[in-house]
Amino acid sequence: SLSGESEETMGDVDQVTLYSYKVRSTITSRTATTIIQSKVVNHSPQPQNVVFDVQIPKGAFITNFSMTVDGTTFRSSIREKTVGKALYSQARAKGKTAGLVRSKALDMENFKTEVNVLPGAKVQFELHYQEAKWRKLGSYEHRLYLQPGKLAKHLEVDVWIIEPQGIRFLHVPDTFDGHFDGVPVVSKGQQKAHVSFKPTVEQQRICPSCLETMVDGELVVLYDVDREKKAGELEVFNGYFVHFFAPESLDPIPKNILFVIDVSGSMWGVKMKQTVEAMKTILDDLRAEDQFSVIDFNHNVRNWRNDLVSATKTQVADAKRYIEKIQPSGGTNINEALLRAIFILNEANNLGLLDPNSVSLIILVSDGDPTVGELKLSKIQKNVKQSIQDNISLFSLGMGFDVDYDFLKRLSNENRGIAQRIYGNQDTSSQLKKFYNQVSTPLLRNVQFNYPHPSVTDVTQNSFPNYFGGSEIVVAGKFDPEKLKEIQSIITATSANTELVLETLAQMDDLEDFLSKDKHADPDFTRKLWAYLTINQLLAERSLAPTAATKRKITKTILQMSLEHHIVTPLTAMVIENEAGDERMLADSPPQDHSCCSGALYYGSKVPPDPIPDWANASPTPVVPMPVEGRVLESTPPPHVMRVEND
Amino acid sequence: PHFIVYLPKSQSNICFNIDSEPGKILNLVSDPESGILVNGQLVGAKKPNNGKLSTYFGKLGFYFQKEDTKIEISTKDVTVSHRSRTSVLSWSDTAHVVNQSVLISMKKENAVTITLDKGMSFSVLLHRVWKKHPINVDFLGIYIPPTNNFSPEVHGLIGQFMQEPKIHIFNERPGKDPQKPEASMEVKGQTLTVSRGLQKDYRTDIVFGTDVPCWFVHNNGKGFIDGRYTDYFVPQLYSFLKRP
Repeated sequence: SLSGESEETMGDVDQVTLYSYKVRSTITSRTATTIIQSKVVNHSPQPQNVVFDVQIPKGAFITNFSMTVDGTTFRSSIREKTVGKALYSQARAKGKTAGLVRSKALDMENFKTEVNVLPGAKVQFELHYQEAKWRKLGSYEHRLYLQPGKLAKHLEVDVWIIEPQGIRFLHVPDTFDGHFDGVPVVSKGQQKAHVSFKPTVEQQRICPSCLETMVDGELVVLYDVDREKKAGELEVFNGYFVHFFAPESLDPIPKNILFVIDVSGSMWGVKMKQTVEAMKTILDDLRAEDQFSVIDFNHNVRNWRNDLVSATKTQVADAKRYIEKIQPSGGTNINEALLRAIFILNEANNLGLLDPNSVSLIILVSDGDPTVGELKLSKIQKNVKQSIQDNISLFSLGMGFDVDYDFLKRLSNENRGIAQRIYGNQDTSSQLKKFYNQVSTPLLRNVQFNYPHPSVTDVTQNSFPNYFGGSEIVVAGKFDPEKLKEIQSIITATSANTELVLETLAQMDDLEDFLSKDKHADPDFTRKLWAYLTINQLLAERSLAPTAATKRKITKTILQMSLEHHIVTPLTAMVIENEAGDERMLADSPPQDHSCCSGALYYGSKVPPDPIPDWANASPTPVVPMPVEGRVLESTPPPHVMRVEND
Repeated sequence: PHFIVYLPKSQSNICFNIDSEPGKILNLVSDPESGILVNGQLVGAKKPNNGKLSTYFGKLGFYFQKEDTKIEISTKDVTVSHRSRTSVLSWSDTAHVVNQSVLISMKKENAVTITLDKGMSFSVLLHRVWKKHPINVDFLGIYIPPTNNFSPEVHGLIGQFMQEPKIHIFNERPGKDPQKPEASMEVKGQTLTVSRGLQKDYRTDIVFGTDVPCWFVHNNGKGFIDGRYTDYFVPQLYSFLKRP
């Protein structure tokens, strides 16, 4: 946001002018690199404070920042945190600050630079960040937060999407209440698309005579890639590979699902109302072959049914009535509630009441820390981990800001699930439903990615307990192009009715030609995605590290990778300095719940590659050639004639 | 589609064609006793060639009753239904799928092999043609090894030959077409005039195929097959053959 107004066409002249505000995003195979650039001129007769404040998605990695103030250029470098702080303290820039601050908005954080600018001076800011696009509910969502703060002489947003797999659909929903109808221009080809958003100054105005800008919100681009051709897409380039896996045409696996809902006093009011509303929709969505129950807890733990019951209409209706009558009050006993849920599922499993092909899920909804019963979070983690069976996945939804989200994340990540934050200030009900819809359709269990060739290394998490329809599992790794011309992958999994083995072969030149033809395509996308996945997964593993030594080892790896790949992570900071090095700013990332790959639905594990299962190795029926007895008496049509006998 | 039947005792390949129309479903193997069924649905070329519309197998249905498994193979994908649940595999993948005792191995854009525990197997080849070809369409080929141990009651256009008929070929002579000798063949109590010809086995060479010399039975295999080929039409992809 920038203080003051700008030039003749846009208000009185003695202020700061936003000359241009440009955003360029390039998505190459789900790897997005975004550059935000703005140019400002101080027309006022006195020094002005100019703020460059951009929102970036949480989980995105800032990779570069540069600033030119009145001809002096400041460039960024990524340093280990303490080194960064030391450099900064040696040469604090006068009248200039930078920093990464927690954003009040959903799933975002702010990169903010403030500079005091002399009269007549020009300033240019440029920030680069990268992120991975995670497939949710059947599409990838690219959100650009546009907040120029004032009318801009040149406001330009360009999004290029390059997907070798082919783009199935692309959509730019209206997020400005119709104010910019017709302004976004979409051009879409088979494998490439471009969205441009370039409102004129007049179009930017909130009203024809207003001086304020209407551009304050998100430009959203939704798309998905072609899938009906094959289940997995293995893309190999420059010594790295990324493997996208999102099979669609499989029947859902029956689920055994337990909803564990916090009904302590703090849930009273809107939260509970929205939770009940969401639960009613979710219960209606259960399939006949699913089994379920509901546990509500405060300082006590109650369950609607003592056992799992089939999701018949009658049972669902009864469960809804039960939920509607809940009155939140009292404390929060998470430990007891979770152990009860685990007991019900374990018992049902031990009694053989569960479909052997089914998936068991616990979905915990809570808005606060434990206040009754076991209060020690690590003890709760231990209790849960010790009692939960391997076929159960625990998903946690943390509502609002009072909840210890990191605890829920650890609790879930170490029990084959993930945590997700539910923002109280947004429509809680739709967030709950949206999350549930991501896990409502399990299609595969025990999904494992194997890359048998020994020169494939540094593979990211490659083993996942579940795969849910509408999402996508992404695995990446490195290989030595000198030794390997093509990469073989073997995916093993269990579907609703079969054991599955999928083999894929891919070589580098599949992409080489394709990428070289497009000036926007990022030839570095495989390396970036691999680094993004690896660092995020290491950050999550670090919070689960069982010993200080393990934690130190992981920390060292994360730091090394952050520096090598020029990424701002919780372990590094960005030092911004001028050529002389006598003016420095420090952009440090805020203490945050750097959830692993925010938006990723999976938190898997790393397992050594398995060979193809014996049953799949069965060589296909020996081709017994047709016996070719004595040659024909006479010459017959020459063999190349592609004709068979006919009447 | 053209058929090649190898008769091990006679050490002879006998072949015939079925000239029918798109959409018709032919029963290829019907073995109610072992609960095995194979049907093939015809697909037509994009347009007639020399006034004649060629037909091919566009879809094959396998039903293994005892394993409660249905496998539908089309030129687009392979659908495996086991009990009430379905998985669809695409020809773009190399995949192996097993449920209970049925193993399906797919080789990307090439072939599917179905293997049952009891030493039974079937191979299906995918013939992918150039999309813009004015006449040709994608089609399938099916290969059933003579080692499959069906029940003695097995029947169908191909199944009936699991019980090898006795044949006697004699009086080889030049045919009307000098390049194609003729002969007489005694089979199932009749004497047929057969022509020497070539069919194609595509398993080892999917494009050009391997020439398989054979004695060709005219008129849709009349006299060699039991009854007429129209007797092998079934209404659905998973209908067993109703035998007189």
